[in-house]
Amino acid sequence: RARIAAVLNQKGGVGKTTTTVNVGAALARSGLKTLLIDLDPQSNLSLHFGVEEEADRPGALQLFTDQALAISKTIRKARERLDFIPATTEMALVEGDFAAIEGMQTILARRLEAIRGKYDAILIDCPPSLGVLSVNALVASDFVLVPMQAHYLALRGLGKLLETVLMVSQSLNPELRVTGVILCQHESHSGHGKAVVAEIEQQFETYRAEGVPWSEARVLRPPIRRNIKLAEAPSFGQTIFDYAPECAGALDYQALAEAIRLAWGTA
Amino acid sequence: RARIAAVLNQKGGVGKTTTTVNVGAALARSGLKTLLIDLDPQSNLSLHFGVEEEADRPGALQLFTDQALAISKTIRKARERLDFIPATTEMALVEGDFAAIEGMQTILARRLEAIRGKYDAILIDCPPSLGVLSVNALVASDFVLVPMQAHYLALRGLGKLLETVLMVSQSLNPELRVTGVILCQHESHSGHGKAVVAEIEQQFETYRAEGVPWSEARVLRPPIRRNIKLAEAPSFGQTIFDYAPECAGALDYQALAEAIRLAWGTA
Ligand SMILES: Nc1ncnc2c1ncn2[C@@H]1O[C@H](COP(=O)(O)OP(=O)(O)OP(=O)(O)O)[C@@H](O)[C@H]1O
Ligand SMILES: Nc1ncnc2c1ncn2[C@@H]1O[C@H](COP(=O)(O)OP(=O)(O)OP(=O)(O)O)[C@@H](O)[C@H]1O
Ligand SMILES: [Mg+2]
Ligand SMILES: [Mg+2]
Repeated sequence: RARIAAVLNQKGGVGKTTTTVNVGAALARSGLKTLLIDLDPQSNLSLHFGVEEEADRPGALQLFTDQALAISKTIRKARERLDFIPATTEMALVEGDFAAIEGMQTILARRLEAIRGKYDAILIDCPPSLGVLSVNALVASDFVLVPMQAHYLALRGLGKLLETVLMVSQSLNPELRVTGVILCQHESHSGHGKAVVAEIEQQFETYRAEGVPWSEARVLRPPIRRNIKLAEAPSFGQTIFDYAPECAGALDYQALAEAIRLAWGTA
Repeated sequence: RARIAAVLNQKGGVGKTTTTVNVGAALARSGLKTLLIDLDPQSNLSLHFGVEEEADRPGALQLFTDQALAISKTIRKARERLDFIPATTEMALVEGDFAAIEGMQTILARRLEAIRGKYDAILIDCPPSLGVLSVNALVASDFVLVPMQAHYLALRGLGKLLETVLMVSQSLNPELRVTGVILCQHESHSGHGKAVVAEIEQQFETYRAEGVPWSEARVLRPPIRRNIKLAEAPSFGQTIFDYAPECAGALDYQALAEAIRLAWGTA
């Protein structure tokens, strides 16, 4: 049975999509059959694999709007052992039109039951918000991965994110656990970064009560160093392992994927 | 009469708040009486000036919810010739509850009429979305400043932003003009960056028809180089000119503010 993780931070531009693509690719390279789901109307993950606005073919939107359609019809192959479900900008309708419908928050969880046996890992790239789509991801997931930059302005969002995770764990998904924070676009030499990392670890400690979803969460290592090749790879429709397999970005994501496998007990 | 500008890009984390604070501070240092408005429920601009969640004191929310309150009651002093109106997370309600109300989109424009004579420049820090709050900013503004990173994934958003600007200019604000793109967190040595900048300039050229709001828009110079001191300054409640007046970030924002003044004809 696949381990399912939501890659989530409501702050925009921190590295959610870059992390979902490259951790996913690293897990597939290490032998795990992996599915990536683009749940963001911006559909940057889809663009990363060369799929842009294909409204005539089924994708993530149909998981919500066409219950008769088998989920397998929405799945595309990206690489060996790596599949993905693309998004379209129309997905934004789900946040609007559907939000008030009864049982709306558990649609994705029910949809993934049908394919959970076919994969070892499923990663969900979330939009930069804590709305209906992100809540669907949290309800469907076992774990939460939180990409963050070690910047002062980024700290305030962590508390709010943990509040939403707690709310979902107390209502619809008691199994939900926060694996930890992934430091993205990291500038390891900076004193400011070190102070913020210490503050993040402090926030986990203060909340570290029994029974909260983040009681075992930590800052995952290694940090992902800032590396322009990570920003270049999407324009060629490539993962970092295709584009520059020896660069710091590839080494960091490779090592991070191993750390995640260890944390999930699938090493 | 103040020139009013919306600092807007629906992509998160590009540098909107950092630009509003530091261009604002540079304009004030150059002698212009400047007002900054925090229109983002994340309230990062407010945090930058040491104001956090002061729901008991009036701020940007009351501009929408309490028409009887004089706008001057929401204004705080930040530095010499630099005032600001703080936000609170409750502002998110405006996107939800108020969106359907008739005439909702022109509230901010009407509110700013009362104080427009008291300032030379008013900058509005927008949330990372194209919803009711950002539309209010566009209706109230003369100009749009678009912070962007020169990354491939950032390009797709520009078209959508220009579409929204066109829609506002054709309905509620015919005077609205796009001043241009501000390159943020810029890595000038990167070939990828150069290719993306060329693509942005191309997008402006292809659209450059008569009568569109961006017919004179361009990539503003100098780019704002990536500089960790810009990320450190907010944690001390300081602008870059307080924190590190000789660093690259300060020099870049100083020169950019002059370029903006030239473009606005207020040099
Ligand atoms: N380690 C890194 N080094 C350099 N650039 C990076 C790195 N990680 C991400 N980027 C770049 O930073 C930008 C933001 O990253 P990304 O799109 O992955 O963030 P996101 O959190 O998914 O954004 P959104 O909230 O819009 O979905 C992108 O242009 C990406 O290429
Ligand atoms: N030139 C720069 N060099 C280094 N760091 C920067 C620079 N500009 C912005 N930053 C940092 O990048 C992060 C994002 O910047 P900022 O918060 O200004 O973006 P934003 O567009 O306002 O984000 P949001 O969409 O969440 O409102 C912040 O942590 C900020 O300190
Ligand atoms: Mg993303
Ligand atoms: Mg901001």
